[in-house]
Amino acid sequence: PLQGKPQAVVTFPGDLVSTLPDLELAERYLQRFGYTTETEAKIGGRHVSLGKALLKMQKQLGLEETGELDAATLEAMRAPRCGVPDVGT
Amino acid sequence: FLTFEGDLKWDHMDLTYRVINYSPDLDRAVIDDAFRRAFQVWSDVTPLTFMQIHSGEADIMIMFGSQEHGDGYPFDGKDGLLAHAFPPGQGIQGDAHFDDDEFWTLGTGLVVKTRHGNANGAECHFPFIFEGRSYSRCTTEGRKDGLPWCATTANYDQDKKYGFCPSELLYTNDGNSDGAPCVFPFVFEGNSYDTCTTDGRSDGYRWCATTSSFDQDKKYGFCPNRDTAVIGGNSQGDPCVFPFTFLGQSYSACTSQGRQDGKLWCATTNNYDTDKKWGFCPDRGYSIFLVAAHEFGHALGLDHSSVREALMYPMYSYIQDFELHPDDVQGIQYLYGRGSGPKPTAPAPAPTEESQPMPTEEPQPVPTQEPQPAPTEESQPMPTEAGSTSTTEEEEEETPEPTAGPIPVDPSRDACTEKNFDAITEINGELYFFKDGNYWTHSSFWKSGIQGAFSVSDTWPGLPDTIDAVFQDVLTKRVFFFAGRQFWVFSGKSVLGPRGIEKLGIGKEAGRISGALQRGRGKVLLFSGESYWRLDVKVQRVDKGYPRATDDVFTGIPLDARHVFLYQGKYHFCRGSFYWRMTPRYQVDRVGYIKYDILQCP
Repeated sequence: PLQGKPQAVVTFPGDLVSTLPDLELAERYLQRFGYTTETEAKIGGRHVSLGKALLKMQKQLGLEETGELDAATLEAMRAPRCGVPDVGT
Repeated sequence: FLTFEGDLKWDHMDLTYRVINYSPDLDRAVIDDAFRRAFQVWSDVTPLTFMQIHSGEADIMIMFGSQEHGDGYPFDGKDGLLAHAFPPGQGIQGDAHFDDDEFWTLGTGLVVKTRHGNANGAECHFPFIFEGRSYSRCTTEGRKDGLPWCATTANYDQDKKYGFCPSELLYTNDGNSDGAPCVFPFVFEGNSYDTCTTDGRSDGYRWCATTSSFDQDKKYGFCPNRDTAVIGGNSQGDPCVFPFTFLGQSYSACTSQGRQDGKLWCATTNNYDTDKKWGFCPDRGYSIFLVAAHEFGHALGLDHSSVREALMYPMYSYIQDFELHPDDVQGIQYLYGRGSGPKPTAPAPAPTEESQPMPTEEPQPVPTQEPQPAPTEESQPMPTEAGSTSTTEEEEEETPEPTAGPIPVDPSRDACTEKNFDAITEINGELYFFKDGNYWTHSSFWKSGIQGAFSVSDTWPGLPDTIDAVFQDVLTKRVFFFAGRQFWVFSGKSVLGPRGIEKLGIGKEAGRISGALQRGRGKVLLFSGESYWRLDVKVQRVDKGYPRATDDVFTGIPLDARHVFLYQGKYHFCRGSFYWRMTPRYQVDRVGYIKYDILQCP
């Protein structure tokens, strides 16, 4: 049976990441862990650089290499992990 | 594996480490022990030694902190980033930092180590029975002094074993009061406080005065977390207050109402609607041992690996009986050479490594390990692309593969018409299906479909017609066959056996072996009935502490599986015409038909 009342969604004070839109979360993740840089994003255009960076990340983390922001890749981006970058110094 | 650019490594083997501060989530003895074991992961396979020091500059300085904690690489609240570390070198190089907005445990939930009482510092046992009631938290019931306590066995009424839970009324950490408990109320900047506070601090740690006036005496300590302390939110460390009001409704337990991510939270005052004070409720948390072992790998010079099962893989996953992956071993030995092998250790008690009985109250210095003679440098393989198997060094000499392909005995005998099979396993990347002295192969790689039926006795002479289980040792490529309580070991066509499985150390309770899972590092799990043993293939003996109950680790799969095998990196449990597929994270990710999904019969 459907629930009686629609679920209220509250923004809790001090809650950080969980409400970021997917694309912004992806861009932050790819830059933070060295898969792309801000300049690359500017030069190549958002979509192209994202695709390239996603492919690099998917290969590095053993995900299916689609170059797309698919569900498995988003799940990986939300997974708890080490803060050391995967690429670069 | 990957190392940092320029193969950054320490120029000496006898390293020191120092724990600068401690998370209030765990008793400091538990944290010290976890860090000691995390370093031992690496010292077991290299000449490296690690000594804990308690003052001055150590090679590896370890600290807990939240958000921006002084190095320009801020953490991010609960979940997300868990920790980070710097490659070997001076100053901050070689240091490891842990995000104290995480809930630190040993990976399976709250760890409440008791003090005093009569249980020698044992952990609380939840739930426990006291005066006929069940408690899944520490309680002040039965006491007038308000000190929370718990039983350290399931039944206090029967066993009378107990200890006191962490609380600011019992002790404080660090500060300048030698562990003295808080005094409430106390005065700070003219205000009166009757609970711990973060006022006056920017790092979010809760503290209290240990006299009635901090303004006058300047005596203070940090408050340990109670068992009901929340994580993150905006009142980290404060206990839940039940009942609390949220959107006009009363809640007497943690809830995920109001959230889309399903995480449980509670208010830390009795009215969230007016006070807006909240935090996440304790969950399984993150194993400080596993995360520390990973970060210490960085501190020794290893970068992230793309091998999913490796310790140096960047994402966290909880593993119950942890073992260092060959990829990690090759990486650290590329930098520091081999050690002289694992140190002889006293026989461990039966429970899992994680629940080792805690050391005595005072943290023990890491036992001084005799400096190992430096191994002569063997020519080390150069690291290539992460995960490239070309860096893998076979430890055992290769056993010859059967070279000439077998000739089908009866090509018309169709595997798809067989009602069921005796055994299924993967050999050299192909799946083998055994039945009544015949076998078929199926390679998803070569797309050649099902090949056979071939004669078992042609390929492996001397075997009986009915086989219960088969597995191939990943390192030596030898193939082990089981039938009843007998087993055979084939290297190519040469065979050793039959021998009784009691020679492996498997008791009479195992009538037949139903399957095997290769676990890497020379270990294979052998399943029988509802239990499994861990076989050390090199010494052909099962490890101490086995058998264990299958459903302790492998949940959600049939306990009476007829076949258990590893295929394409995932565990397969078969019963009847179905199979359950489980990921290395012990999650069943697929249930399907053996014939249609695995054999791909039409």
